Amino acid sequence: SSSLKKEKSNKEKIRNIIAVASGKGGVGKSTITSNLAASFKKIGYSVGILDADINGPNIPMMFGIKERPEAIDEMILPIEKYGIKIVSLGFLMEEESNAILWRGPLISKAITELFEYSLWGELDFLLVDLPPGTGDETLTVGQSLPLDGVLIVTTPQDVSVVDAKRSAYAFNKLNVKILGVVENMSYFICPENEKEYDIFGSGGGEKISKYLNIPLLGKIPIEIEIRKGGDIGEPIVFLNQDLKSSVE
Amino acid sequence: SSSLKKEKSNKEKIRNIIAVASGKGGVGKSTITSNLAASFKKIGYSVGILDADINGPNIPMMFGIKERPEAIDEMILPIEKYGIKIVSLGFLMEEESNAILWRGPLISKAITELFEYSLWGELDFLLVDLPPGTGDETLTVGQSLPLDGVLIVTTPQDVSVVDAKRSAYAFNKLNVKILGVVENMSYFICPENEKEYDIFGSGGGEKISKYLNIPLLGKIPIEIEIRKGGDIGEPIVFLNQDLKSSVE
Ligand SMILES: Nc1ncnc2c1ncn2[C@@H]1O[C@H](COP(=O)(O)OP(=O)(O)O)[C@@H](O)[C@H]1O
Ligand SMILES: Nc1ncnc2c1ncn2[C@@H]1O[C@H](COP(=O)(O)OP(=O)(O)O)[C@@H](O)[C@H]1O
Repeated sequence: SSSLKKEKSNKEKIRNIIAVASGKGGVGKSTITSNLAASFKKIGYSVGILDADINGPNIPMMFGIKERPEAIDEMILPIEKYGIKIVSLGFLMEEESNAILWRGPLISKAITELFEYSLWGELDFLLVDLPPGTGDETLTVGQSLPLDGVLIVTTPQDVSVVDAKRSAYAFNKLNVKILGVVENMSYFICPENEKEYDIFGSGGGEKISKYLNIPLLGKIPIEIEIRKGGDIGEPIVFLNQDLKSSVE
Repeated sequence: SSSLKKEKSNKEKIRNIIAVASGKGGVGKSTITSNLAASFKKIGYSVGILDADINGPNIPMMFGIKERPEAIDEMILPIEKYGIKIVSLGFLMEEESNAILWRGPLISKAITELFEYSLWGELDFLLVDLPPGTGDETLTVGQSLPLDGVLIVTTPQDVSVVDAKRSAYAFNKLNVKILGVVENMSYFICPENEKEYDIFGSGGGEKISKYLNIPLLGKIPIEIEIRKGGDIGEPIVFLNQDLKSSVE
């Protein structure tokens, strides 16, 4: 069918499609996706982001995007911000705070169509921001998108580690290569006295790295500037701080 | 059908069924559910928890539960810890780190069955811990369980506030009464100098309270002891700290 042809052409034009997953919510997937894309862009790669978190699309906010994408011959023209091509279901909601009340089958269809019907063009990297859990979105992205790998994000504490293992379990079953793990919110440095506080514990990244035999690609501290960047719509990497993106 | 009869008897025996939702993941729903249940228990109410976060069931870990529930005549006997009756899909997984790879319809069926086929007995409160998002779990709990209300949890920053609004939008559509909002991770008090740091911003609770015209029931600071309680399986309320549970 014509859509199969479209998907082929999309995949041929995109060198690497990498999903960003965690199992647990609120660990920093969207923040890492945004800043990783920004890092890739800064060093000269062409990058896109597909926001597959249909119930909580935060990528538009993290890039300060308020406008809606245009359609050309029934294809979606991604919105370009800081030179990064972005498509999110969040663009299709009238009000930012409206919720999509869809059950599984509709969600799955929406994700594959967002991928197939977007005019990504030539890309070195397409990052796919996943929602928490191992439900329809994860299964659809793992089964229907030609993924080259998945990056697992965890925070140091045990509840995140067990959910990250669940996510890895899902991707192993889906035969998707796990590229590595990034530990986020590793510690908070009190600005007054430079002391480190393990607010969310420590060692989660190492535990996942050992358990899955994958590289620990980086540890990112809790920094107020990182959160601010997400709220004002400008990834911190663009604000002159070098996010340890040894993921490259 | 017999299951309808069962559901009736469950609802007749349970005085209040309250869902705990947030839209965004990692804001503290499971922590608040666990500590709210503990607070209710401490003041003499009979309490149960239904962990409806099928892809990331963290309630068993937060109560340090390792054993599996027994079944009596095809009914599930909830596990009782600290006097709180707990049922979670997490109990049905062989390994803690196995993931449930179910799509929407199976998830929905599992949630209604966990509610209907558990021997809750007489309860003053049944708290239902929801996963993030407004997908199948939220829709099923809102449509199939006789909810008396929902408690919204947010953290102070904008991305949480917009997801909390999406969650409220969903519950309004489902005609479920929104009881109030709890702001979690409101600030971090640096133990050295007692200074407060708005790591995750400020004002999210007030914004939701004003936007939805619901009471702001409490603000909970970031405390390392709260996270430790979750990791060691003992809600902090039992560790002698009084979690501001003016929700009662
Ligand atoms: N290292 C960090 N330091 C401070 N705040 C962070 C950090 N990583 C993420 N955040 C903040 O935490 C919140 C949750 O992050 P987000 O990327 O939305 O997580 P997820 O996509 O896993 O739900 C956001 O407000 C974000 O700005
Ligand atoms: N007020 C708090 N202070 C410190 N840590 C907290 C607080 N609330 C939650 N946490 C920790 O943050 C993590 C996420 O909380 P959790 O209750 O699992 O969120 P959710 O259920 O919304 O995903 C857990 O490790 C928990 O211990």
